[in-house]
Amino acid sequence: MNIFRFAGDMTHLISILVLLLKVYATKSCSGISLKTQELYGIVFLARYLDLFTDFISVYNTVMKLVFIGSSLAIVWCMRFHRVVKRSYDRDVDTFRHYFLVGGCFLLALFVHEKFSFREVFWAFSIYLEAVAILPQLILLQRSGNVDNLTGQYVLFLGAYRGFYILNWIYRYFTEDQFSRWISCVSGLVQTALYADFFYYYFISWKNNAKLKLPA
Amino acid sequence: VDADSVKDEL
Repeated sequence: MNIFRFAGDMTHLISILVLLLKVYATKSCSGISLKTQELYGIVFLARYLDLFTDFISVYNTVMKLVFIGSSLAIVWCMRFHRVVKRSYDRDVDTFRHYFLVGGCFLLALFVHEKFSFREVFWAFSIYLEAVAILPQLILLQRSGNVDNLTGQYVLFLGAYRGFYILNWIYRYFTEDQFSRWISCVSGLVQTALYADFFYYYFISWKNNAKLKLPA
Repeated sequence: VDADSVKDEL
């Protein structure tokens, strides 16, 4: 464990806490894409198949349970909670995310570290996580103004993989047989997708203005 | 390293 990875995990955790805060405090999920949340649920379920077989550390197991639990809880809330689901606007959350699932799974069948059940599902979860934010970013562009908590949620979610990139650079120079090119390439794509959001977030922060994404 | 290497990252 290195400081970059720990910072990344904490930033990821903060993004989830901000999202839970928004949904539970405001009893509203306006501005949140249910499709992105469903994709994250698939990402964590596909990636943590070894949850009960490989014990790495208490930290590792606890964080996996938190990530799986929170993503499924948010999806449940947005679909079934009688108050929250009323604020879900399916007319703006129209990204056909099943194409992302199919495409990433196909890619994982061809590009993986080893052709085994777990490795293919692991690669699938890495590719899917890289594009999982797309429905959310499209929704924000469509809905124009972004409320503070949603903006902070996306900001932290984008920043966490940026810390992981620093972690991979660090591990590349400090560990001899470290090769995580699947994670690295996907992580770069994932972080790049947030580039314009980071730009508009910084501009709104500098001008102390409301975050607005150009449609 | 065996490609089924234990994924120690989240």
